[in-house]
Amino acid sequence: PRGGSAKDEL
Amino acid sequence: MNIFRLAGDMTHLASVLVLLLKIHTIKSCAGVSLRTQELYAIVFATRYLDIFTSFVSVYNTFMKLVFLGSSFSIVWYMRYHKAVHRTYDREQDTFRHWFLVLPCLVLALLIHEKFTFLEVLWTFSLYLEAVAILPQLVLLQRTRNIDNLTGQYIFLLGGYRGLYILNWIYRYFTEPHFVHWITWIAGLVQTLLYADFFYYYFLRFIGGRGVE
Repeated sequence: PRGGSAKDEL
Repeated sequence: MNIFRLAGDMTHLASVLVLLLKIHTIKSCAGVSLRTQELYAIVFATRYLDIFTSFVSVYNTFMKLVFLGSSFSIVWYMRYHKAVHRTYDREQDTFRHWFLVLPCLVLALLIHEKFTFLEVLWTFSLYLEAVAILPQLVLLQRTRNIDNLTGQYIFLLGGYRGLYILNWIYRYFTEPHFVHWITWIAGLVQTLLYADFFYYYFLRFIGGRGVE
């Protein structure tokens, strides 16, 4: 499933 | 990017700036744990390895460079700048920080989303960040008179963690399938460490007694 990734956080 | 995430990042940035201000202008690192600062340098170095492989936004890349640069320069100042190094509480800052690094590495090798080099190190950085503040909290409890800047630094770091949890709650309800157990549990543990500290700090403040 597509969704937001925590990788775009700092 | 939501308001909680942005506020969290700005609070994190403010905490680093407060610390740099103390080191740069007052030329003092009294009450600051070098062990914690070294752990943060390791955290950012291992988490931001993807700076070369994945691009999210100019904002993200810029902030990654700021956190990498600031954490390593703080360590450099505390270790090698003569005037700053003289103010370092070396005898008090005795937490065995390597005893935090190794268990986090083992945990990252055991519990991760994907078994790849970058992914395991990214997970390791989450686990390590959760406990990296411990040497600082221990040093703080040993130091009788902490100055305003050190207190503000820790207060801002705690605020950053709290805002990130609000950010995750917001993202969970607004983004489809935003479920990240490893990130959440590590972040929650980290925030609870601060909450525990603030609780005792508050008791000390209203009771006028030392932290036990």
